[in-house]
Amino acid sequence: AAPSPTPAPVPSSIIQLADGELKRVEDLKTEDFIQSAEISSELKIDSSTVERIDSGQSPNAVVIQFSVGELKAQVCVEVLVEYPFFVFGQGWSSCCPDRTTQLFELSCAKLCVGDVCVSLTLRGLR
Amino acid sequence: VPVFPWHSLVPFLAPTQSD
Repeated sequence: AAPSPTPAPVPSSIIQLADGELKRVEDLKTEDFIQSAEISSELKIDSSTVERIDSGQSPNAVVIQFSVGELKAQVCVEVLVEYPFFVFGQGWSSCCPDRTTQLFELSCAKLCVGDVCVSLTLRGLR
Repeated sequence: VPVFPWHSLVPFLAPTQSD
């Protein structure tokens, strides 16, 4: 599966956590996702490990292969290089942090093979 | 400034097995 690139989060947005607390997107911590998922009746937290990063169809795109969840399902996504993911214990990370910072004013780390990203799945989906 | 519920970030996170 290779979905088309999706838009990145609007960095100046305010996010309301499951407990009602308001935070800016750039201030979110790993614990915020974990705690919100614990409260949530619909979503649970999962992890996706970056296995490979290849260049994509266009010069500013990359194809990232993830190993998802306990079943280690292989999922590929093609995204723009500035697209940020949220890495456990590290925060927002992209393949081109400079571009992400420039475009979205979202400070970012470099996304690397082996990074474990936060993902959220619907409870009871499987 | 708009306020979004936290789950609106789901599409922006890493893929899941259902993707």
